[in-house]
Amino acid sequence: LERSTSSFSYSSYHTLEEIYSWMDNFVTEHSDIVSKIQIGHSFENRSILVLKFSTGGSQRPAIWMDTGIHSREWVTHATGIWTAKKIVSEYGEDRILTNILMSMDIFMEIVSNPDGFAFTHSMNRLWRKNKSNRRGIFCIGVDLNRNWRSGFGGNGSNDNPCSETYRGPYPHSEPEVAAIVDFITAHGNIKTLISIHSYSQMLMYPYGHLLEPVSNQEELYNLAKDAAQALYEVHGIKYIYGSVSSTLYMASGITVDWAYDNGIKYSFSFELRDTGRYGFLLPATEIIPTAQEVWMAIRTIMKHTLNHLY
Amino acid sequence: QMNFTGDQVLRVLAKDEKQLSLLRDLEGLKPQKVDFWRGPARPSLPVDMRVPSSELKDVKAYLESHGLAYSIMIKDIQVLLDQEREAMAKSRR
Repeated sequence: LERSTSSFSYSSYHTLEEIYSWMDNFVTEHSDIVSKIQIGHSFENRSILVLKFSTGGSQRPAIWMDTGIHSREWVTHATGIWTAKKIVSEYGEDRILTNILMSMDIFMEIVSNPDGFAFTHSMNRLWRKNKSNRRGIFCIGVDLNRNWRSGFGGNGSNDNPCSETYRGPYPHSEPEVAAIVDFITAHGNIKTLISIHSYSQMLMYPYGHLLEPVSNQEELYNLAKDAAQALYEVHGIKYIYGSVSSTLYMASGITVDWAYDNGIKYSFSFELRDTGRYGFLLPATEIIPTAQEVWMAIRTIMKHTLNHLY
Repeated sequence: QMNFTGDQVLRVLAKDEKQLSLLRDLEGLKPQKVDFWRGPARPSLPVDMRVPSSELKDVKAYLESHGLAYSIMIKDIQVLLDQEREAMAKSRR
């Protein structure tokens, strides 16, 4: 396995072991600002790890980012890795990011669904769900983005265990979801949540399970517009933006709705590029351009949060 | 590793809500066969679905019989997977 992050290829896809090994090297090399937290175990008992970026203080307002909740969306994990590297390399250089880190912490969960991700490397590259299986249930896996206690069981999720959008037997039944819920709830000061998926080039905010707009809809719409513009200016890739239910479809039990209902006003999900040709099989050559453009959108959202702390 | 030789991803442009529901029906007609990469959402958005090679003839006949316009987004999934795997091995080397 790699002995340092300098020889790690940020423009390639990696296995779970390589990513976890990279994390250890990354934390060692940047121990002044990065630490690793284990927030739980997956259904198959793999560690669920979060990187914490902090310049000190305690209980600071914070930003949460997660990638890879749907395991076949490989470009999201790769984007998370590149973004982590970007944060440490820009700290002290980029005035906006430096200001953000002087006042806030950033938590990043790069492999939110380790069992599913390992399965995409070992058996089925197109696996989406986690790997939970329960007595008497014929099919394996729950869609981790339908298992949250917000509109759980409504339109836009499925109670058929064989469906790709199976919501699970009850809210937070899945250890991968419960680990995030417990961490964010215990932290109590998360101000922004960004959940990164692929693909279809969208930037969305709550609600997915309701058509009615959220109370700060106008603010979120304008922020999404600014973020999509910042993204477009990097490589000319157009994202559409709006609430999940009005931009895409009704989806219930999703991360961003739960976050919003639990006080996180700035709650967004990205659907990264495919440029209309590759779907989940985006070539590795597009990892860095994808990460570069989405970084500018993330930076826009974090800057807005810093300037509008609540 | 599962093999996806001959599997294709079809990109379908539904003209209206009626055509979208015909696509949703497909999931019921072909349970665990048709894998929606981009699910039926709204007429302005494409629907991408992975179809196993064994089902391609049936599914294309279904689309054509209902006047659903489609294109082939990925001609053979396994070709892209092989390229992906080779790229990972090369990067490791």
